[in-house]
Amino acid sequence: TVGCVAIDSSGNLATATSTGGLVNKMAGRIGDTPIIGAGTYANPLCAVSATGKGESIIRHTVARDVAVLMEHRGLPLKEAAARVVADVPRGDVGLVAVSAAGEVSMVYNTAGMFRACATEDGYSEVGIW
Amino acid sequence: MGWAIALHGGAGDIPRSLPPERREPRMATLRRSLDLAVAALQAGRTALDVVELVVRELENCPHFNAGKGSVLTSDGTVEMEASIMDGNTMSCGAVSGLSTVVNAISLSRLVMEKTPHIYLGFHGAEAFARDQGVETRDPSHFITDENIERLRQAKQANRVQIDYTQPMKAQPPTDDNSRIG
Repeated sequence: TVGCVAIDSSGNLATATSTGGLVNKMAGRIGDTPIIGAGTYANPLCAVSATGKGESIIRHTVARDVAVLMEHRGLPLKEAAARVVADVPRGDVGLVAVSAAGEVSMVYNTAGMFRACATEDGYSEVGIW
Repeated sequence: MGWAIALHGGAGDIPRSLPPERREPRMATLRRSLDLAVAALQAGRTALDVVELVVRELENCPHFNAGKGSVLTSDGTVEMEASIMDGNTMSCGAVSGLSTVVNAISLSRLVMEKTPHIYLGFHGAEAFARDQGVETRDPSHFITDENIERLRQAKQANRVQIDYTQPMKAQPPTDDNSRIG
């Protein structure tokens, strides 16, 4: 799975996710990536792209839950994302997200996640573990 | 506030022992994709354009599980899927079951912008792709030797794998986690 989230200089948020799925999956199996609210979600508060075990991500509506914690609990992005990932079985999920405030979160409960980020104030990061 | 971007190339049991010849091509693509995104944001491109162009870059890299380099079904075929969403308008598009479309993410954006629907799958999505004139290739274009080997190992171990769960060696799986999808 690959994904990207962004906020532009005008404050617009967007997310995109694409995948081949799981090795040895059954023909016709749909994962979390194309399910809006599971692997991919964006609203005026945040944009989220998830990766990992699709069945678990769908069950926990991961991407939408990040937005819900921000919207209804008033949590900042990093805390919302960390809380959602902590509630998903270990080894099943990673996500990248940005908020309308320009916050970035890259969090996972797997052994690693190929990831990268950059912000206008000059911060950037590329990592695996 | 200013612009911000984050991208991923998949999560899973990525071993810290991943050899440089498998790690470096992926890290190089992450850096190249990040540079592309930063340049586009600095040029004033919209967030929607930026997320699409980054995912296209990652789909076209055979080292990531999407587009070229997608993993294989138990039938040894490729079934690609993608989705895109605009935060301000909540518009979104999604596709599944693609076997010939080079950039599934661009087709999902066309579903969002050119149809009254959100999600098209399988032969309907393939027909829409031909109707829209997006780039398509023979399914064999997306299949790599590495993923043929991964499918063989997964079948041998009789399990599905997350993006980077490394196939277990001969010994039986030590925990349930190693047998998950």
